[in-house]
Amino acid sequence: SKSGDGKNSVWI
Amino acid sequence: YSAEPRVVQFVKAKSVGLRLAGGNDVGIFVSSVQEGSPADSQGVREGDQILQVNDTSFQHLTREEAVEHLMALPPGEEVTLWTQSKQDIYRKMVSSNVGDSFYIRTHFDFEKDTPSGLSFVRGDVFHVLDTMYRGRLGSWLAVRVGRDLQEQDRGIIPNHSRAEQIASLESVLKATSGANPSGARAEFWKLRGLRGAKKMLRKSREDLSALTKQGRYPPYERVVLKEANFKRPVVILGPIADIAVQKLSRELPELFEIAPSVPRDGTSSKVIKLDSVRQIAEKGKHALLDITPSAVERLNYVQYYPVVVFCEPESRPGVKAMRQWLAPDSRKSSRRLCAQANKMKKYCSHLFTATVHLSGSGNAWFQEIQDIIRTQQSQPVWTTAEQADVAPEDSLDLLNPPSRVASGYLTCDSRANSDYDDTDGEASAYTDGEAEDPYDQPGLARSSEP
Repeated sequence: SKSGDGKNSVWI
Repeated sequence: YSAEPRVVQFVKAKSVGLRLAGGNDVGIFVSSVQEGSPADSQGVREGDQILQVNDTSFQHLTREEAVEHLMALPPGEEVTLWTQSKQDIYRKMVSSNVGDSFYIRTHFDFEKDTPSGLSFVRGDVFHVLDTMYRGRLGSWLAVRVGRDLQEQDRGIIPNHSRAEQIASLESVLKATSGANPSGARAEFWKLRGLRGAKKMLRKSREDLSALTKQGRYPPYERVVLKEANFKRPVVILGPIADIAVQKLSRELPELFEIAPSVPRDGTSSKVIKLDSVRQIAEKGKHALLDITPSAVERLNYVQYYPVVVFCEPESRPGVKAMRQWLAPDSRKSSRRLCAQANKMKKYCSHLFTATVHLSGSGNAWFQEIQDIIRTQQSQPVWTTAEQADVAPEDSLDLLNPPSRVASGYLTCDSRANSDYDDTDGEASAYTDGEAEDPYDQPGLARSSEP
């Protein structure tokens, strides 16, 4: 398992 | 639901308007679409896999690489996306929280600068789990992989571009700080051996650092775990190493060959050229090497993965009896060989692949060495990911391409090169203060200091 939701936090 | 690839075209505004999930082997997926963005207006939806952007395939990119690629596209320009809806895979990926997953070997030393950071030295292996820790660029979430292949501590390490900066800064500092001593005296101390564990570690790190520059290793090298496709070299350590090596090459010449040592330019010390290790491996044989512990580290670093077998003495009389039986003509001192073995066990055990206990009589130890080598040969080792796809017959050249290890050599352990008087039972046999040295090389220990 990982910490965070596994995606970038800002729009790219 | 549709698995049909779709082509989507739009003009990039300030951003494309996407969040991405996944990465590496899983693929890059759209995890959310910004309302009213050009991507939204063209029907890009959560769960779409992005196969390609303009001319760039997104099939094996890390999430960081995919994000950096989309960010680098200039606003106002046309963007073409190849996508396919893969809702089932996307859902599985989200629920299992997989994504970026790959292994790297580091080629610089790093001291952590935050509590959640991981310090490492060159040669350490990490399993990278996330290339955008907490959704931001700059840090990777990783787990250290131990020598036993067990996953150890977890934390953050610099991302690829920060690693580049740190590694290049490190090489500039090394070059200007005089950390690499030169001149005859420095050379003497280099040859004189590695007196303390600390000194040895530092020297060995300097050695590896020079190798990094020489070979232009990337700061992070992608690696995979696989069986070596060549016969790994063998290093036997301990009080009967010389006998073991002779016996292996004599009794099993089709499987073992002693690597020749040659004088190092301008000195009386001997070295083994990496190229001769390669040549023996090319013959399908294990090269038998008489080398120093720092040379073992170097061999590991250049991915020759030596099998290091330590023969542990049970008692000095036992070793003496064994040597008299196996090599009656040898004049080597059992006492010194045992003392050296004990120092080696204390300071170099991290380099040992396996230990053979020299006890009892008979040839059990010799069979055990052979079994260890056979077993180790079938164990997986960390191999450069780019090499993994290469046909076995080509890979030995890649193992040691000239650009990587231009003038590679290994420092020899002098045990095999200088037979010294048997001084068993003499109280004053130690010279040159070596009794205090945690580790030394006996042949060199007899020489006087400059």
